[in-house]
Amino acid sequence: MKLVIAIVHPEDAGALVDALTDKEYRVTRLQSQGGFLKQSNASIMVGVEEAQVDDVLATIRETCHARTQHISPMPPIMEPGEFYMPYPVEVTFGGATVFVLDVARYERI
Amino acid sequence: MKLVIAIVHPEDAGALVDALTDKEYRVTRLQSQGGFLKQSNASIMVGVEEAQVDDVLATIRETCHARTQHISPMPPIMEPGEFYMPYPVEVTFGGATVFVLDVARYERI
Amino acid sequence: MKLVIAIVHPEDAGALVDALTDKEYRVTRLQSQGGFLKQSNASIMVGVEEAQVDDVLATIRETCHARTQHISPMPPIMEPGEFYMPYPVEVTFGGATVFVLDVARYERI
Ligand SMILES: Nc1ncnc2c1ncn2[C@@H]1O[C@@H]2COP(=O)(O)O[C@H]3[C@@H](O)[C@H](n4cnc5c(N)ncnc54)O[C@@H]3COP(=O)(O)O[C@H]2[C@H]1O
Ligand SMILES: Nc1ncnc2c1ncn2[C@@H]1O[C@@H]2COP(=O)(O)O[C@H]3[C@@H](O)[C@H](n4cnc5c(N)ncnc54)O[C@@H]3COP(=O)(O)O[C@H]2[C@H]1O
Ligand SMILES: Nc1ncnc2c1ncn2[C@@H]1O[C@@H]2COP(=O)(O)O[C@H]3[C@@H](O)[C@H](n4cnc5c(N)ncnc54)O[C@@H]3COP(=O)(O)O[C@H]2[C@H]1O
Repeated sequence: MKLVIAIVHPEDAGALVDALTDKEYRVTRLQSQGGFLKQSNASIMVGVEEAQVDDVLATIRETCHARTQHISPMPPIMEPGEFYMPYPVEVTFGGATVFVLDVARYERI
Repeated sequence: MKLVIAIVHPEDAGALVDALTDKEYRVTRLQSQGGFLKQSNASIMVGVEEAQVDDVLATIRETCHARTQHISPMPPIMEPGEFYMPYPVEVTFGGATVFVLDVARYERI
Repeated sequence: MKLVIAIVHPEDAGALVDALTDKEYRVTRLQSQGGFLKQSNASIMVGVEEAQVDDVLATIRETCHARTQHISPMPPIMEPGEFYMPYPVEVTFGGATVFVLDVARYERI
C-alpha cells in the first residue's frame, strides 16, 4: 500500500478528484495553502496498491497543468519623493508536486 | 515512532479525538473532504510509539461506525419529454480508513 | 527526499513559513486543530533533500517557541448548592512537534 500526496493548483483539483473517483480510486482532499504565493491550493491524498501508483501519476499528468501567474513584488521601504515602478514578476505554478509514501500498515475499520 | 492517519466520518471525529486524548495520546485534526460524496470529513493524525499502534486502532474501532447514506444520482442528460425517476443509491461510509506510516525521525522542539 | 511535517503554534506559523521560503524551501501549510486545546494550529509540510533536514529543523527551532496557556478545566457535574472554584490549569504548548517521513518517490509534474 502506498499513500500518494499530490499538491495541485486549486483550479485543477476538482477535475483531478473526479478523474480519480471515475477510475474507482478512493480520494481525500485536504485544505492547504502555498507558502510562497499564500494562495489556497489543494493537497490530494490517495491510498493505492503499489501497482496502481503509475496510473494515479498518469491521471495527475492528464488533469493538472502548469500556469504562470504575475505577481507584483511588495514595494521596498521608500524615502519620501522616491518613485517606485514595480515590474510584475512571473511565477510558475507547476502542474503538481507529488510525494509517494510507503504505508507500513493499512486498515479499513 | 509511527504516524497514524485515520480518515473518519465527521460525526465520529469528536468522540475519537476525546477518547484518544483521554488516554493521554497527542492528536491533531485536519480539515478534509471525501472525493466521492464531497462531504467534509476528518483526517486525524496521531504520532505514537510502535507498541501503542494496536491500542490506537482499538480506540478507533470503538468510536467509529459504518453508516449508509442515500444519495440521488445526478440525472443523465435527457431528451425533451423523457421521464427520469432517480432511484436513490445506497453508499456505505465505513468506520475509518487508516494508514500507519513509519517515522524516520521525531523531534519535539 | 524526505517529507517534514511540523505542527506549530498558530502565532509562529507565518514566521516559520516566511523563514523557510526566504531560504528557497518549498512549503505547504495545512489547516489543523489541536486535539486537546481544540484551538486551530498549523501543520507545515516541507519536502526536502535528506541533507537539508537539519537546516529545516534549525529554522523551526529559531522561529517556534513554547508558550504556557491557562485554561479553566470544565466544571464537573455538580449537586445543587455545591460550590466549584476552578483553578486554571497551566498547559504548555511546545515549540513544534516534528515528524520526518521517508519519501519512496517524488515527482514534479
Ligand atoms: N521559496 C521560494 N522561492 C522562489 N520561488 C518559490 C518559492 N517557493 C515557491 N516558489 C514558486 O512559487 C510557486 C508557488 O509556490 P507556493 O508555495 O505558493 O505553492 C507551492 C507549495 O504549496 C507546493 N509545493 C511545491 N513543492 C513543495 C515541496 N517540496 N514541499 C512542500 N510543498 C511544496 O506546491 C505549490 C506549487 O509549487 P510550484 O513549485 O509548482 O510553484 C512554486 C514555485 O514556482
Ligand atoms: N484509499 C483511500 N485513500 C484516500 N482516502 C480514502 C481512501 N479510502 C477512503 N478514503 C476516505 O474515506 C472516506 C470514506 O471512505 P469509505 O470507503 O468508507 O466510503 C466510501 C465508499 O463506500 C464510496 N466510494 C468512494 N469512492 C468511490 C468510488 N471511486 N467509486 C465508488 N464508490 C466510492 O463512497 C464512500 C465515501 O467516499 P468519500 O470519497 O466521500 O470519502 C472517503 C475518503 O475521504
Ligand atoms: N504525537 C503527536 N501526534 C499528533 N499531534 C501532536 C503530537 N504531539 C503534539 N501534537 C500537536 O501539537 C500540538 C501541541 O502539542 P504540545 O505537546 O506542544 O502541547 C500539548 C500538551 O502540552 C498538552 N496535551 C496534549 N494532549 C494532551 C493529553 N492527551 N493529555 C494531557 N495534555 C495534553 O496540551 C498541549 C496542546 O495540545 P493540542 O492537542 O491542543 O495541540 C497539539 C497537537 O495538535
